[in-house]
Amino acid sequence: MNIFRLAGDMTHLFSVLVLLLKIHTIKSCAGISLKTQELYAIVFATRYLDIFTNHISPYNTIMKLIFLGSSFSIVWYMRYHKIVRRSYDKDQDTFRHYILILPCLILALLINEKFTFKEVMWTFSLYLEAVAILPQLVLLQRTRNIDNLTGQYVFLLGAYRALYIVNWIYRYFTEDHFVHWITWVCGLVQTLLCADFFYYYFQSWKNNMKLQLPA
Amino acid sequence: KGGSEPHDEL
Repeated sequence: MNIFRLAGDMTHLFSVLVLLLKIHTIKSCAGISLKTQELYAIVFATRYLDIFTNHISPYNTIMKLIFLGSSFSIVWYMRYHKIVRRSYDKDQDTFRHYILILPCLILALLINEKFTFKEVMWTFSLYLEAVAILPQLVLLQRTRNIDNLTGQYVFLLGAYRALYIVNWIYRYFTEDHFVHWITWVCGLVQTLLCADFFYYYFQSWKNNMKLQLPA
Repeated sequence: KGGSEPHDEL
């Protein structure tokens, strides 16, 4: 484990914590896309199928449990919690899941590292994770007025994959380990999708102004 | 060994 991987994991963890903080303490999920949250729940459920069979380290197992538990509980809060669900922007969050899920599944069946159930599911989770942020970005664009926690959530979520890319480069040069090109492409796509958001995030930060996306 | 398996990242 190198510093970039750890920083990436921590950024990812913080993004989830920021979101849970918003939901738990403010009892609001305004500006958060349930579609994106449901996609992440699917991503973790299909990626961590090996959680009990492929033991890497206690760290890995605990983090997997955290991501699985948090993603499903966020979905539960947004759908069923009697106060939280009232703040959900249902009418604005209209992105349809299957437009992303179906192509990712087909692509995973066609392009994968190995044609086994676990590998296809693992590849599917990578493809889906790369695009899962899209409903959230669409919602941000529509909501216009983005609160601080929501902005930080999306920023941390985007930064996590960017740090993973640095980690892959580092591992490529320092270890015998290299990640598959599928992982590279997905990681790059995922980061690039956030690039536009990053730009406006830094602009608002630099000018000390409230984050707003252009129409 | 090389390669990305077993998947040791999150």
